Amino acid sequence: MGNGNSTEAKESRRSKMRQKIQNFRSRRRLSRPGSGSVSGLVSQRSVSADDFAGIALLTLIGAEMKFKDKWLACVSFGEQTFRSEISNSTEKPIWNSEKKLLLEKNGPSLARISVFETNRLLKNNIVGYCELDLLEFVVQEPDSACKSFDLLDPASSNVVGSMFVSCSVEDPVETETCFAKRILSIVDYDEDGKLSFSEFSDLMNAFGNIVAANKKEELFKAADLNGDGVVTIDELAALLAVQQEQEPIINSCPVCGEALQLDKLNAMIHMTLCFDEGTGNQTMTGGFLTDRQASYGWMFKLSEWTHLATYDVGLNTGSSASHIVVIDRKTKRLVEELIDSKIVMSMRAIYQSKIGLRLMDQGAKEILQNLSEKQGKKMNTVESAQNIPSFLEFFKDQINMAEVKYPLDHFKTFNEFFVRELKPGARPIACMDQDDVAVSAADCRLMAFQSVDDSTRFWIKGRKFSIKGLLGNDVQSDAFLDGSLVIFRLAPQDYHRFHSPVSGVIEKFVNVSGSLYTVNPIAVNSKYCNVFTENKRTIVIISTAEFGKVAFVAIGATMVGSITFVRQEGDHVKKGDELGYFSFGG
Amino acid sequence: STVISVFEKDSIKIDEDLLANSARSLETLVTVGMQLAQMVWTKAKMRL
Repeated sequence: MGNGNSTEAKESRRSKMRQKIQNFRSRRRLSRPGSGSVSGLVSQRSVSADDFAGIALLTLIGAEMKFKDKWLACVSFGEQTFRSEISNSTEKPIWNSEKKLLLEKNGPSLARISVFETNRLLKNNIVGYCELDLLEFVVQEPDSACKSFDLLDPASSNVVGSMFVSCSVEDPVETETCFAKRILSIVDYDEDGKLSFSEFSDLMNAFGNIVAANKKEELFKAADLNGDGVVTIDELAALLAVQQEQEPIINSCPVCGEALQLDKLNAMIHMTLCFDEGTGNQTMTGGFLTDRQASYGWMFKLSEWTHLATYDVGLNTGSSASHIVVIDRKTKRLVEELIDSKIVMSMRAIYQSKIGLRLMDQGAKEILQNLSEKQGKKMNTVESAQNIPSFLEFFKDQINMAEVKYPLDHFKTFNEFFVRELKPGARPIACMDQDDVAVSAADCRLMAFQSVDDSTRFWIKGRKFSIKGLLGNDVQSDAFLDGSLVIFRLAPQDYHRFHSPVSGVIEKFVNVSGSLYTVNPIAVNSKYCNVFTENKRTIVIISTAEFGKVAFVAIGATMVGSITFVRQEGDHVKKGDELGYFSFGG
Repeated sequence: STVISVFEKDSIKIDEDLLANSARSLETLVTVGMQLAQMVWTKAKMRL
């Protein structure tokens, strides 16, 4: 019996694992471009004819590196990332990997190519990267000539190799013309360039079209001018193009099966990209959001099976929260935020469970306060400056020392470095002469909501959150009730000074004492935790001619709990002016 | 650390891309000085 049960249990475990793998594969498939996942892919966004610039064919030809290894290349473009196969062990990897990418006039145009040395067991290491503007590339190199780009070391910007790339763009009209021919050729089983009625009928079924048989016949006969029972693909393509305009007959994608409810242009874009994905013409693997994800070794993938839910945009709440993906506004590319896995684990344990928060109530608040004060003292010692190089190494491609006002040896403590100033002009202020335009108050990860309701629906999950709670009892909050909310979250590597988002006069400062919970989204997204209304904070009321009163709330967090203002009540501030900074301390 | 700006109801029109990302629970990486929102004229007129 015992053995039997054990065998059954093993079988059950195996079957569960198989099911997980199956789920992984099917979800992975669904997250590919054109498959209609929520990963911000082509099929989800409606592209207007005015915005459509064409479909670019990008080819990663190869690279020249300075040492031998097995190499892997990733392309990040907009919200998608693709990876090549792994090369042989060589200094000159050749991939010849192709990918078709949708170009929109106001969409992303900057592609980032990263080259990784591969590890069998560990995470692959990025060795170099380059960025190229695809729109510029195709204008400058219309013949899809191979062009080389310097690969830069993310830490030092030294050149570590060369990348060879080609790119061409299909004219939108050409894409449309080719499209109908292409879909018809799928069912041209005998490849004679002609379609029989049965072949045409099969295609209609694949498109999910439930039109009556007589409608199919009617269409077919219209194209079959000489009545010989077959029509050329060119003839039928022309007819289909017209017909699709009047009464869409393509209802679902024959590759991924997704219902196509968008207009003709979007259906065409979806299928043009999806067909390549499905027919194996493309040699790059998709389904990743960031190049970090695409570079993970197979050991990571094992854990990915059990944490698949984490691979979506933004932060997933609940027990699955472990990665944060943010979108870079400049490049329109997704970026994965670096958080130490141990910190993630502890934050989940503390902030996403009732037990964790209960423990927090029973003395842990004081521990956080003491920890922050202790850390503040430590970071003000001369010895703490030794931590600066390792900090820079950890965030190597995210801190640009070239824009910092002083050189590294200027900073005598870590805290001095942490509150580093930037060179004048490093952060241009948008519409400087127009006070009716508000600007970002910090280098940060930003969330913006037109109403408080939206903010609680999409982001702030603490049950006790309210504007009154945020601003405290000493601020007249009636004017702000149901106002608009912008949340600027600073990550450790960010420039830690905050600036005025508007021009006006500082009316008053109100200090509210409180806890020093983390302000990481893991806590903000927890229904058990109310970081914004319970943390230590300073509220500044700025009176403006354009926006009325604006409440500016600086909220301290674990370890970084010291809030310093460099302005005073009555000061007139221009938007973009520095207001103060956060530093290590309690 | 975090900064939150609260604006009076109907006083600003936040940029569409920021709202769209936020509605997907997706934070947007921005730098100091990037455009955030514009004044809403009707409310401002009443005030002025």
